[in-house]
Amino acid sequence: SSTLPIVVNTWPFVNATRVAWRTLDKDGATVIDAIEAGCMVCEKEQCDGTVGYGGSPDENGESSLDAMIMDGTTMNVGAVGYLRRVKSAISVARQVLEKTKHTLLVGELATQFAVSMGFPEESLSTKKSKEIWKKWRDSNCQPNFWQNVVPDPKTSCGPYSRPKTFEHSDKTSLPERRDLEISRYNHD
Amino acid sequence: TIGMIAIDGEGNVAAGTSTNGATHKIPGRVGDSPITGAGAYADSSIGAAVGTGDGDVLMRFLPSFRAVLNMAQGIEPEAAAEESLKKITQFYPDFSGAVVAVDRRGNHGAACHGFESFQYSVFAAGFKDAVLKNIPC
Repeated sequence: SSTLPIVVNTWPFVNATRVAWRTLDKDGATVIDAIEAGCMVCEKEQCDGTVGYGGSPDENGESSLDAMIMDGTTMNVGAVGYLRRVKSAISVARQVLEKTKHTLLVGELATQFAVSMGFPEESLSTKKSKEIWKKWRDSNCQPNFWQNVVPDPKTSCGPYSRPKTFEHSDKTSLPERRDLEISRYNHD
Repeated sequence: TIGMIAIDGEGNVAAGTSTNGATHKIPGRVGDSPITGAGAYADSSIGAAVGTGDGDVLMRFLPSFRAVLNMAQGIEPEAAAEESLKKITQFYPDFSGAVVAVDRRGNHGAACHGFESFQYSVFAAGFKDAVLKNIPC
């Protein structure tokens, strides 16, 4: 148990915790300021490769970002999904919260929104993210998130397509997740 | 992913997330992090919770929302987080994820499943620095 104020975050990202705490300690600062400042630290430090630019490349080798801020006093939310070519995802989410009456903007048009709010557009790829992607390609694109497509996604790279015949399974077994290699260094 | 909760001295609660998602995802995929109630949820009259892990599964169960609802029923944060993962593991026993919950008084706790271990970081009034909490999964 603790006393207020308090800042808590997932994973051992203590620099983010410290900055959020120091922000909260400033005169006039809000909990929204603290969340933005704390998450920004991880976006800049690329915490564990799981936050910010240059991490978790997709099948095309591109990094994209998701972020959200929720104000528990007003129940207002601002969020972005699959944000491309803009590094400050948490700050763009804050702009969605403050400058729009929407909740979530996604993809290319979220990028356009960010640019219109003054955020610079730049590549999110790095040498490291390109290496991660190349290693994956060289391993026949394993693991991946496809199923019930051809060629067999367990052994081959795409492009994938729907098989000519597909029998809907009536099996009741639970879907496997273990083979996706979700870990401390690969997670949402 | 980072999921973060902040509560000020007046009891205002906020939560947030930022992530680059799952590695090798299919282009266009979005995980739980920007989904209200999945990656994070905050209610200043109750507290807040944040989730991390396999986002495709997490977003199907809204564990952050569930943990906050549990705290609204008087359940302590750790048990609230634990319960929010229980439903997920019924369907996905090999899923990996964690939920951290904080009530409006600053009591906090977490639960995890499938990771080798899970840590979260806390900085509260009276602390000299951030403190790491280790949670066995």
